[in-house]
This record gives sequence, C-alpha cells and structure tokens, in this order.
Amino acid sequence: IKMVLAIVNDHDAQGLQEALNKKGFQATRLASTGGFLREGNTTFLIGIQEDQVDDLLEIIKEKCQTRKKIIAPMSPVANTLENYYSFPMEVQVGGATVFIVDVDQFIKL
Amino acid sequence: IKMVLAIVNDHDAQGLQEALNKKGFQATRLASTGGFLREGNTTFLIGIQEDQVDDLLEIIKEKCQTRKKIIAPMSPVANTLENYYSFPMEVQVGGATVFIVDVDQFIKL
Amino acid sequence: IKMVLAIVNDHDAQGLQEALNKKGFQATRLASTGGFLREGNTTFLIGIQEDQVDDLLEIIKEKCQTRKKIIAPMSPVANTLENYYSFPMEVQVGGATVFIVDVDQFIKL
Ligand SMILES: Nc1ncnc2c1ncn2[C@@H]1O[C@@H]2COP(=O)(O)O[C@H]3[C@@H](O)[C@H](n4cnc5c(N)ncnc54)O[C@@H]3COP(=O)(O)O[C@H]2[C@H]1O
Ligand SMILES: Nc1ncnc2c1ncn2[C@@H]1O[C@@H]2COP(=O)(O)O[C@H]3[C@@H](O)[C@H](n4cnc5c(N)ncnc54)O[C@@H]3COP(=O)(O)O[C@H]2[C@H]1O
Ligand SMILES: Nc1ncnc2c1ncn2[C@@H]1O[C@@H]2COP(=O)(O)O[C@H]3[C@@H](O)[C@H](n4cnc5c(N)ncnc54)O[C@@H]3COP(=O)(O)O[C@H]2[C@H]1O
Repeated sequence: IKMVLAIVNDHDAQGLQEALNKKGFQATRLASTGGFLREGNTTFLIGIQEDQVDDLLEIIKEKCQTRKKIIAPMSPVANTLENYYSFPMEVQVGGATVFIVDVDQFIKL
Repeated sequence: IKMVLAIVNDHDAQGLQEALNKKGFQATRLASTGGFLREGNTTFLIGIQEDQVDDLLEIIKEKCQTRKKIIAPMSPVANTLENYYSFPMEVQVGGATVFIVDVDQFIKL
Repeated sequence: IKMVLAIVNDHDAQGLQEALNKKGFQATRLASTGGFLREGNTTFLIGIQEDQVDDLLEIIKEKCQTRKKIIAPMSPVANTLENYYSFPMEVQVGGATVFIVDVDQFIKL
C-alpha cells in the first residue's frame, strides 16, 4: 500500500474528487496553504495499492491544471524577496505536487 | 518510530483524544473532510514507538465506532454516482482508517 | 527525497515561513491543533533532498522557540488528568516536533 499526498489548486479539488469517486479511489482532504503565495490549496491524502499508482497519477494530471499567477509589487510576498521583485512577478503554479510514501500497515477499524 | 495517521469521525475525536492523553500518547489533529460524503472528519497524526502500535490500535478501535449513514437521493453525492443511486443509499462509515508509516528521524527541537 | 512534517507554534509559523522562502525551501502549511493543550498550531509539510535535511533542521531550530505555558486549574485540560493537577500546572511546549519520512516518488505534475 502507498500513501499519496497530492497538493492541488483549490479550483481543481472538486473535479479531482469527482474523478476519484467515479474510479473508486477513496480520499481524505486537508485544507492547506501554499507557503509562498499564502493562498489556500487542498492536500489530498489517498491510500492505494502499489499497482494503482500510475492510474492515480493519470487522473491527477488530467484534472489538475498548471496556471500562471501574478504577484503584485509591494505585496507581502514580493516584500519577502526583499524588493528584488518590486515589479509585478509571474509564477507558474503546478497542477499538483505529489508525494508517494510507502505504508507499513493500512488498517480499517 | 512510526507515524500513525488515523482518520476518524468527528463524533469520536474528543473521546479518542481523552483516551490518548490518559495513556500518554501525544497527538496532533488536522481538520479533514471525507472525499465521498464530504463531511468533516478528523485526521490524528501520532508519533509512537514501534512497540506501542498494538496498544494504540486497541485504543482507536475501542473509541471509534462504525456507523451507518444514509445518503439522500438527489443529493450532490448521489448525483456523482450518475443517478444509479436515486433512492436513499446507506453507507457504512468505518470507525477509523489508519495508515502506519515508518519514520527515518523523529526530533523534538 | 524526504518529506518533513514539522509541528510548530502558531507564533513561530510566519517567521519560519519567511526563512524557508528566503532559502528556497518550498512548503505547504496545514492548520492543526495540539492534542493536549487543544490550541491551534501549524504543521509544515516540506519536501526536500536528503542532503538538505540538516540545513532545514537548523532553520527550524532557529525560528521555533520553546515556551512555557500555564494550564489553569479546573480547565478542561486539567480535568482530563483527573484533578491530580488542580493547581496551575506549567508545561514546556517545544519549539518544534519533526518527523522525517522517506519518499518513494516526488512528482510535480
Ligand atoms: N522561493 C520562491 N521563489 C520564487 N517562486 C516560488 C518560490 N516558492 C514557490 N514559488 C512559486 O510559487 C508557486 C506557489 O507556491 P506555494 O508555496 O504557494 O504553493 C506550493 C506548495 O503549497 C506546494 N509545494 C510545492 N513544492 C513543495 C515542496 N517541495 N514541499 C511542500 N509543498 C510543496 O505546491 C504548491 C505549488 O507549488 P509550485 O512549485 O507548483 O508553484 C510555486 C512556484 O512556482
Ligand atoms: N484509502 C483511503 N485513503 C484516504 N482516506 C480514506 C481511505 N479510505 C477511507 N478514507 C477516509 O476514511 C473515511 C471513512 O471511510 P470508510 O471506507 O470507512 O467509509 C466510506 C465508505 O463506506 C463509503 N464510500 C466511500 N467511497 C465510496 C464510493 N466510491 N462508492 C460507495 N461508497 C463509498 O462512504 C464512507 C465515507 O467515505 P468518505 O470518503 O466520506 O470518508 C472516508 C475518508 O475520509
Ligand atoms: N509524538 C507526537 N505525535 C504527534 N504530535 C506530537 C507529538 N509530540 C508532540 N506533538 C505535537 O507537538 C506539540 C508540542 O509538543 P511538546 O511535546 O513540545 O509539548 C507538549 C508537552 O510538553 C505537554 N504534554 C503533552 N501531553 C501531555 C501529557 N499527557 N501530560 C503532561 N504534559 C503533556 O503539553 C505540550 C503541548 O502538547 P500538545 O499536544 O498541545 O501539542 C503538541 C502536539 O501538537
């Protein structure tokens, strides 16, 4: 069994969850915040069999979109970069950031 | 050291926490949401010694109850199953879903 | 790749995040609650290369302070210890509780 932690944009969370439900993948959602942009995002915790990993990654890739975000000058984020970015700065926010962790035991009580 | 992630019903979280406190198990609680029913639940993050795993599972099993839930027809959940379930549907929600993960290092700073 | 889960005091979260941003460590923050004191804290989820672990621990140690907390008598917490602590009780709350977990795959989609 593997534990997948997938950090996705809030905008994609609903669509991803529906795709997971359709395919019978069970998931738990944690409300999270991106450390850099300080915007809410969603961390999915998904326990799956090892041989389901590739299918799951396919679903995540399909449902989670890369998007550009503009950071305004003089915003708190721009200021943490010590004014190097005093002009509007564009960042690419990935569709999903995924950790796959091995599980010793997976138990339903 | 093992890291235990236990997803439990909100109704059982308080009782579980009190039992953990009494037995000297330290825990951190994350607010979470079940992917299917979209109801709030609680994810406990518990770091323990390997030889404490069985005791911990005993406590979780005792304090976390399986319960039945009825999904109403025409609810958002029923609709994600594409109207196959247009009558009220019953699901069994487990007492707890538990992941036990091995830890490289556990450090208190 | 390692996944670091670091539970820190809310008071230290902002300072830690700024230090992580400066050093180019990416992080995701989960709102959490301490099981014993039942106060909000912050769980940082940080994916890093194995050879960055020591640097990261240095940053966490520097930015996260140990502090004393007083638990009032007759508080819900004191009562869970069955009135043994009917006088004000002091607890030392660590700067950070850190789990380092090995990662099978780390993927940005
Ligand atoms: N110091 C810096 N300087 C310039 N640009 C920076 C930066 N730190 C982050 N960014 C950019 O900002 C985007 C949003 O980061 P954020 O931390 O809010 O939100 C992140 C964070 O919540 C999570 N994440 C990414 N890598 C992570 C890691 N190694 N560990 C934990 N969480 C991670 O995934 C979200 C999307 O990350 P992604 O890399 O696709 O997209 C990032 C990246 O393009
Ligand atoms: N492999 C896994 N990875 C990550 N988290 C997991 C997991 N398995 C269970 N969980 C977590 O535990 C909660 C209870 O799951 P359980 O399987 O006991 O109880 C489930 C199950 O009986 C049922 N169910 C879930 N998905 C279903 C589906 N596609 N079709 C029919 N019934 C479903 O609805 C109940 C509530 O599910 P919900 O998602 O709201 O809430 C789930 C979810 O938060
Ligand atoms: N093994 C573990 N697994 C998961 N999370 C862990 C953990 N060890 C610590 N944590 C997390 O780190 C926070 C600080 O723990 P610390 O041990 O420094 O500081 C603790 C400790 O000094 C004290 N404490 C905890 N449980 C106690 C007990 N049963 N009796 C007396 N004092 C206790 O109260 C402070 C605050 O504890 P709280 O639970 O509110 O908050 C904890 C909890 O959220």
